[in-house]
Amino acid sequence: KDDLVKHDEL
Amino acid sequence: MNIFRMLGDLSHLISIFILLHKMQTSKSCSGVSFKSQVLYLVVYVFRYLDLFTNPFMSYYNTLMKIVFIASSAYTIYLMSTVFKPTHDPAIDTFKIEYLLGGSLVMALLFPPKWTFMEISWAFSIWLESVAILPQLFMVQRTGEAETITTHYIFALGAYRALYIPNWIWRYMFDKKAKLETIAVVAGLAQTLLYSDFFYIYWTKVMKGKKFQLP
Repeated sequence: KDDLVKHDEL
Repeated sequence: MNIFRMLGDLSHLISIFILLHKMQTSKSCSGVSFKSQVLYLVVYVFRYLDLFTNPFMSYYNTLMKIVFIASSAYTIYLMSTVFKPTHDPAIDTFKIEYLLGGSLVMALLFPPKWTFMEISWAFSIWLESVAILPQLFMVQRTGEAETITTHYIFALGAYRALYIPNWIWRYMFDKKAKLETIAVVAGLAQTLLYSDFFYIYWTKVMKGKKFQLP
């Protein structure tokens, strides 16, 4: 699972 | 992108528009907590450091981050210059040092990773969850609020509240997404802080009555 949620969500 | 996330971000944009519109039309920032606005600027600056470091997410993502930082800075600029005479520091007395300190402690105790970027991200998440407190405290002190101000607070609260169904959605359908425990816990806490306000907003303001504390 990638870790990008924290950079994607505002 | 799902419907809840979209509505949440839209709600955030609307809240900014309402706040600026209120100040411009009434030529006043009375009833608005300067301290909460400063906290929001700190939140966005610390969270969106990834604008410079991270791989590019999307034009939407970059644009929204810039809009949130810029509008937040602009609000503070207006409140500290043009509309300064209409701001009453005597009722905006919440001690934000505790909020800043508490958020920093939480970020240092439970960082997602031991890097400056990750700690500053966690700090911004915790700080956002409590940044509305000076504003709610101010409403409580005066015992009432202008209807337009309550629309602002509602839209801002709805933004984070809508992220909760967004996370449930991602958990169920977005198999690639790794949910951030800190964001979810802080998001739930943030929504909980608003619950009293939401209740009064629904029972009074939505029925055309003035926002007044019982």
